Amino acid sequence: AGKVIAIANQKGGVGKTTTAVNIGASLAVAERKVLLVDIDPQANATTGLGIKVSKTQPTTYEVLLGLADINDAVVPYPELKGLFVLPSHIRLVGAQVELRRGSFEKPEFLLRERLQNLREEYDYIIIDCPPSLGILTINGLVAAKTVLIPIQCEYYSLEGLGQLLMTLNRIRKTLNPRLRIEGVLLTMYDPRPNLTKQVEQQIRSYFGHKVYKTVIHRNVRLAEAPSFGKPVILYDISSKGAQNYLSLAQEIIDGEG
Amino acid sequence: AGKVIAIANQKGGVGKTTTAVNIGASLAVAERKVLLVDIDPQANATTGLGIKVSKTQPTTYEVLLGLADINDAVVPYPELKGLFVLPSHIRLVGAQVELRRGSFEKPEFLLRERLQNLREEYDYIIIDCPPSLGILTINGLVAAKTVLIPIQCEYYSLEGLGQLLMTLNRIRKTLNPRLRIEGVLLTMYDPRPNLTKQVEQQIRSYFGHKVYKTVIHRNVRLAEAPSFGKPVILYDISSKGAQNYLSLAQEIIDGEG
Ligand SMILES: Nc1ncnc2c1ncn2[C@@H]1O[C@H](COP(=O)(O)OP(=O)(O)OP(=O)(O)O)[C@@H](O)[C@H]1O
Ligand SMILES: Nc1ncnc2c1ncn2[C@@H]1O[C@H](COP(=O)(O)OP(=O)(O)OP(=O)(O)O)[C@@H](O)[C@H]1O
Ligand SMILES: [Mg+2]
Ligand SMILES: [Mg+2]
Repeated sequence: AGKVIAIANQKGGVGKTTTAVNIGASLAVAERKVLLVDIDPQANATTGLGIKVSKTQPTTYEVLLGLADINDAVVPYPELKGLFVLPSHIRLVGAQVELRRGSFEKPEFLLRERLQNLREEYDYIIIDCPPSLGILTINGLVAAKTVLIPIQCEYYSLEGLGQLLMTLNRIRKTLNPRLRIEGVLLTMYDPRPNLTKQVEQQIRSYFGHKVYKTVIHRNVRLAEAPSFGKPVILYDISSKGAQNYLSLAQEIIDGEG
Repeated sequence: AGKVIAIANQKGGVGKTTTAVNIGASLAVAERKVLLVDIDPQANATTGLGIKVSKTQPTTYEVLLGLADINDAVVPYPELKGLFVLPSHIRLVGAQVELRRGSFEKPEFLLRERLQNLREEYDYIIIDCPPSLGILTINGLVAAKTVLIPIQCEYYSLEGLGQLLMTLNRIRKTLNPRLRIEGVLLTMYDPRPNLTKQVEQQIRSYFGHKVYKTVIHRNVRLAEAPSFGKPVILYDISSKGAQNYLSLAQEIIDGEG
């Protein structure tokens, strides 16, 4: 059955969406069937793949609130056989208040329930979370079996790790006992500044072998690709960014064992 | 009376905290009295100035919920006469649920009410917002007279602008009719990639003269400074980052007229 991986870190701008989109695409190229679930109201993973959502089209919002069936909301990514997307839309902002209002008995479990029947159909389900520890990210962490943590080698990113680990522990104790760390991914890596080395050392000494061997280097092709609605492997396969994400996907596949 | 400026953009990692801390410090150096309000549960502005919050110390959380008086929570930043901070703490995450629970008649106005009596004491009140459009950012936008929008010249940042403007319009209509855009600030600017020029052109054609003349260039000194608990002007006054933020503070002061 499909492996469900949440891409989460409440620190903003660390490369969650870039990682979700490009791991999803790289796994699809490796002949896996992948569902990319966008639960960020910013809907960056959705627009980063060039998917335009109409007013009447069902999205993560309708699926979570039970207004639409997930099978009616999932769309294929036409340029890559094996890659499918549950698109998001800004109206998902409204769900954060509605989920708390009390009409749902266990609002944290909604995404998990919606994905339940799909797990047999996909090899991987990748969930792109927003930059917060609110009800949407909690839904992602409860639905997932593992969490992949992208992190920049900078001070504020390091500061935030403590909060994230506390949240993961809380979720493991109360909502999802099976939740494990899939891995910690160094992103936007620039080997030149001292700061990078200092922070990297702290991350590796804390997480040890959980830190992926693959490091995602800062590479402008990764920032350009979404403006063309493509993952970087279709935008520029020869780029450092594409090579990094292909090697990361290989590491994830090797871990399938 | 003091000018209240919110630093907001729901897109993560665009330089909100870096801008709040360094504008605050640059205005203090120009002999203004400045209060930096941290309403992000990540508390990056607080730790970025080396402020350690104890368990019993009142923070934004206690002030918002009425558990402590704001005058007991504000602390001076010892290295710069004129700079004061209302510190945040991770427990502020809890306020997002408590503010919605219904015990407050107008939860969106709490920060504005708490700052009411301080406005005479400070020349500027700078509010650092979290990367979301939830109740904490709304509190910041309702308390503020103007909003300064930091933005990277990248695709996802541009995508998010539409949502931010929609939210500002909604707040102007329902909660804070005086809310104006103080300015749009280009951050982490790297003139080399085509992407930068393309996005910059779109931002300037949309916002016109609202875009600050000062552009904040990508400069590693800005990322290093918070690990020493200092604004960049105290960490490395000769750096490009320090020069950029001093010139931005001058633009803001020139606009006082
Ligand atoms: N390795 C990289 N090299 C260069 N640019 C990158 C890299 N990874 C991401 N970016 C760019 O940096 C910005 C932030 O990345 P991204 O939006 O993926 O982060 P995020 O964690 O999803 O942000 P948010 O917290 O808003 O959800 C984007 O403009 C993206 O294109
Ligand atoms: N001009 C710059 N040059 C280089 N690094 C920068 C610059 N501005 C900010 N940074 C670094 O980039 C990262 C993101 O900046 P920052 O945390 O200020 O953004 P933010 O919008 O406050 O993020 P969040 O959405 O998480 O609140 C930080 O590690 C910061 O040190
Ligand atoms: Mg994202
Ligand atoms: Mg911040």
